[in-house]
Amino acid sequence: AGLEPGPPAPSRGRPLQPRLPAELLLLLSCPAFWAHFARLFGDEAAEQWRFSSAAPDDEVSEEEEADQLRALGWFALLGVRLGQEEVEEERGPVVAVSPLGAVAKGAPLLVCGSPFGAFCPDIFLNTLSCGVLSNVAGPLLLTDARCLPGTEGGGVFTARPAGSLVALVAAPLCWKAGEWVGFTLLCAAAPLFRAARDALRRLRPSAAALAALMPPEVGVPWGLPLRDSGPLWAAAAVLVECGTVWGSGVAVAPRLVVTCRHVSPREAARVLVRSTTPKSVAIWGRVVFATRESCPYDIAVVSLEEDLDDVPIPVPAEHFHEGGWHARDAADHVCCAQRLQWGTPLLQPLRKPPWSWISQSITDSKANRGWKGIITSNTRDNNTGATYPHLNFSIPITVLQPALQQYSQTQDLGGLRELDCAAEPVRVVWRLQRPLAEAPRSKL
Amino acid sequence: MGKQWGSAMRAAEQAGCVVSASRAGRPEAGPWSCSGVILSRSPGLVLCHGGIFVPYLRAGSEVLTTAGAAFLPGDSCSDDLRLHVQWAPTAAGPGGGAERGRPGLCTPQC
Repeated sequence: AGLEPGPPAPSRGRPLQPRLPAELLLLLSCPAFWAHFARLFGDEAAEQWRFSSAAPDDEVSEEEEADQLRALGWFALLGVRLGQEEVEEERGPVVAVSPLGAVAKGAPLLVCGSPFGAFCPDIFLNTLSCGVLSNVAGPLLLTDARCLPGTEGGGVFTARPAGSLVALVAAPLCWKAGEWVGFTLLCAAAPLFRAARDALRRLRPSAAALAALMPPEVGVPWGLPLRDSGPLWAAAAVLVECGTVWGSGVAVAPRLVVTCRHVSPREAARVLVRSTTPKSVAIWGRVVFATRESCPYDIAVVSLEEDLDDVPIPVPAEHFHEGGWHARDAADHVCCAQRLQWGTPLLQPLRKPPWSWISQSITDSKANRGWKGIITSNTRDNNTGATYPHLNFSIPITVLQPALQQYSQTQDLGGLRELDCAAEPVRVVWRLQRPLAEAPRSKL
Repeated sequence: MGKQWGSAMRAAEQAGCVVSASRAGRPEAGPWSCSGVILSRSPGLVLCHGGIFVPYLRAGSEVLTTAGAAFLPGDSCSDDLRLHVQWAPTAAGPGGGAERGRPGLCTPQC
């Protein structure tokens, strides 16, 4: 699950508690969650989004799919009939809840769920997976922690304060046009418990005592504006729109942005660059360079018509060392601020860069700060059609930096043009195919 | 990073549970199951995902998208709904307590 091997959790190795009978007290939903969901996914592109736990080519009827979508933001409050042993267990709330907005975007999160539900709890009960709070839209949250079907309803906790409940899993898998997006949809816990208290009081007086059992909110009081600060460097991630295609870009100078060639492939094309931090701006620019289609360095360079004021320019890293456990404690965490460069309008209206925490899977975790590089593509298995957003082809900044600097200072494209002559080993990696031992013979 | 997760992992595992729903007398239909969060152990109170209740809704899943529907009472589902909750032994409960040194995983028969 991508976590540090720590001391075994106390419950492992002993038989699980026997299954306890329970009764449904209440089905509830969070109106604000639905309002944001409808706003983000309710427009004409909605039919390309699927939040089903089944893979796109699984046999799921349209009716089942519609049922799953209707139930996506609904949760159930159950009363559990305890046996004598359980009655003697400690009383009082088991969890404390983080108020909405108390957790900053990018903060580490821990998901605790049971993949495949009750299928094999001896193995899968309380499986842990960590990630970060990738994006926020009211009570609708995104995390890049990996979740599997069956973890719907699982708790999402903070590291600090330790074990505070932030949200519950609403949809572990998000599919956009048949591609798994790699983010999990969450419903914030605090608004959900407020809805539960309200519903219990309205249902019947005797249920009011249950309202008092809802876990308390601990931490920043309700009502503060959502903390979306994040580190300054994330502001360098901009959104690049070229016609109907859009993707990420990085501001490398006040009037220079690097993006992917597949976002703006044609030199001289006009593109619109948007930034949201420190303030929302939209500036036109023109593609001054794009590598060839066959080049593994899938990049393009945009020159802007105005300055991107006050956007911090990232400092390029100089060294890369392959990561390893022993370096972990000294390692800097590597984060990725991206607008989903494959053009999916996730959280489009917000246009804020979602985060992913990829320090375990990147090729370098050496304690070097700075801009490591650009993610230009995800790995796709052409046989199954699955895309793996956590397995990326990235271009180290040391490959690009000399040419970008030369162009920024002299407007000379010479260094950038040389990128089209990438060495064969780079091509092999990019294609994920071994070079053929010998050229294929003609069948004529 | 490991250090920061220690107590959060324990708290998360103590709060985790799994919920399964089936139909009385018709075990072959389902069961549907999901994960949940224990809100209180005594009295027993759990919050889980609502998706596993859709097959039991008396008025069908359309009731979930009725305008203004923010909650539905417990009797919105059919009488033959059977629910079970399972959670890990607590560190403090009977049979609980930390047994260090034993391998964390075992290979039970699923």
